[in-house]
Amino acid sequence: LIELRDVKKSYKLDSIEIPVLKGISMIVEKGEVVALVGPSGSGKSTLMNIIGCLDVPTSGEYILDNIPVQNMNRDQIAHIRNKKIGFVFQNFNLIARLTALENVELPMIYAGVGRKERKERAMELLNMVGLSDRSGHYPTQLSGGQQQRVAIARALANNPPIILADEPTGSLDTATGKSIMELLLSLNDKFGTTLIIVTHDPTVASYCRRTVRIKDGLLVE
Amino acid sequence: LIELRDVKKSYKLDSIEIPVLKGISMIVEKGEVVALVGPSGSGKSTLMNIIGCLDVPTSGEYILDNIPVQNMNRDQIAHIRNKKIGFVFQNFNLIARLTALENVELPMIYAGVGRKERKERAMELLNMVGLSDRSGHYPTQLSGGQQQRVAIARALANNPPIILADEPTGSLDTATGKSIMELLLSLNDKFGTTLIIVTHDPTVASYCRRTVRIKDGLLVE
Ligand SMILES: Nc1ncnc2c1ncn2[C@@H]1O[C@H](COP(=O)(O)OP(=O)(O)OP(=O)(O)O)[C@@H](O)[C@H]1O
Ligand SMILES: Nc1ncnc2c1ncn2[C@@H]1O[C@H](COP(=O)(O)OP(=O)(O)OP(=O)(O)O)[C@@H](O)[C@H]1O
Ligand SMILES: [Mg+2]
Ligand SMILES: [Mg+2]
Repeated sequence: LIELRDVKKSYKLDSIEIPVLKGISMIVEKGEVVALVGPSGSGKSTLMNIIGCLDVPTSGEYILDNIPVQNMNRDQIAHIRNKKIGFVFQNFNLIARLTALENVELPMIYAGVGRKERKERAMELLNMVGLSDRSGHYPTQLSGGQQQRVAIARALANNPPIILADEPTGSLDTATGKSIMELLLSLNDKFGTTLIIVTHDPTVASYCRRTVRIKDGLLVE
Repeated sequence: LIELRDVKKSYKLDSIEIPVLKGISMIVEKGEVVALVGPSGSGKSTLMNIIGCLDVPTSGEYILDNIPVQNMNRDQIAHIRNKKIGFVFQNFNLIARLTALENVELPMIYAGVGRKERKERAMELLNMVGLSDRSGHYPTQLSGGQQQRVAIARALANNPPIILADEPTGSLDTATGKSIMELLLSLNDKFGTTLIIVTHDPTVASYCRRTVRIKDGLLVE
């Protein structure tokens, strides 16, 4: 269960303060599939970074499974980032000196999964996103859409109960995008995975059961 | 005038050869507006890099304004990249230690434009893409869509006769994407700028007068 109470976030640039989130309150139940939509620059990635424990709000409260995140210690936060939440970054964030396979293995190395098991799982995940023939490529040897699919496979590595995907089909053609959405939805069907998906694509939003709109840092109905 | 004759491109990975473009022949007339579409990994960016003189074909001929590109010297190529062709990269390729304004100024610095004139032009271009209030931000202080719009403004800096845009609206919401397409099409109306636009978005392709489809490294009708 994800609960935000009047979450605000401002950045400081020189002496100017830039308010980005101006008071977001929302609840996402376990097993929900939610689309997050809004204009470029409206605060979607900022909100996802807070929900994913990658950034902290300037004020307000974030409660994850009934525990206030601001009361958690470093180890608890590290556990959440590695085991509880899978994150697909908008700019992929692949490690350039690792191959596609190694990028997908990385979360499993942190989670202590054995070598043989993690290689098999990583190959299985690359296959699920249509890239079994690119496992030995480095990110610079992959197309934009292929890099995005490696980032998706990596987010699924530890089969986390929550997946936060920031425009997961942005670099994909319609058909490839559809197969990725079907993969994510199948995880929700099979394991009850909670999905929050930022998208600019109305078709992707239509796959989700609920749509949350954000504009200028505030939710709009 | 852009003319490709049986252009092929293969990458070498360890000892394996990966054919990516398998024989592309096409002509783009001056002032045309062409959409380039195809599945993820089909060779769109590879083709655009060759047309933009950022990469060379493994075999085949590329003739730009009646001059074979393989016969050009370094200075001629540098002139084409700086003055003749504006390129919007799929992954933006902004310089991280420069502000949005400085990124847009960069092509004009290479072209020898005076300081006052280039600052005014750069500000005007940022305004045209809706980012006049973000001119002092570094790329990491901008959202994904804002970075993309800075990359678009930079490609227009020297008002080049050819613009190659690799998924220019991939990170933009529908409304922002529409205003960017209207900006590009207005350049075609006013100056006769030739546009080649890679896209996964059928709406963007519908703005173009011609659509070229690519699949597995070959053009399909
Ligand atoms: N340096 C490289 N070494 C080996 N293979 C490469 C290299 N760069 C690209 N490729 C391969 O070339 C193919 C075409 O890549 P390209 O970037 O042109 O695709 P694309 O059509 O732009 O796809 P997308 O829509 O995902 O951006 C891909 O299968 C990719 O794996
Ligand atoms: N480090 C920073 N310093 C200052 N401002 C920032 C910083 N990071 C982001 N911003 C600003 O915060 C606002 C929200 O950014 P965010 O990345 O959340 O937008 P978004 O909704 O994800 O947009 P897009 O659809 O373009 O990805 C933007 O206006 C951006 O300029
Ligand atoms: Mg974003
Ligand atoms: Mg591409």
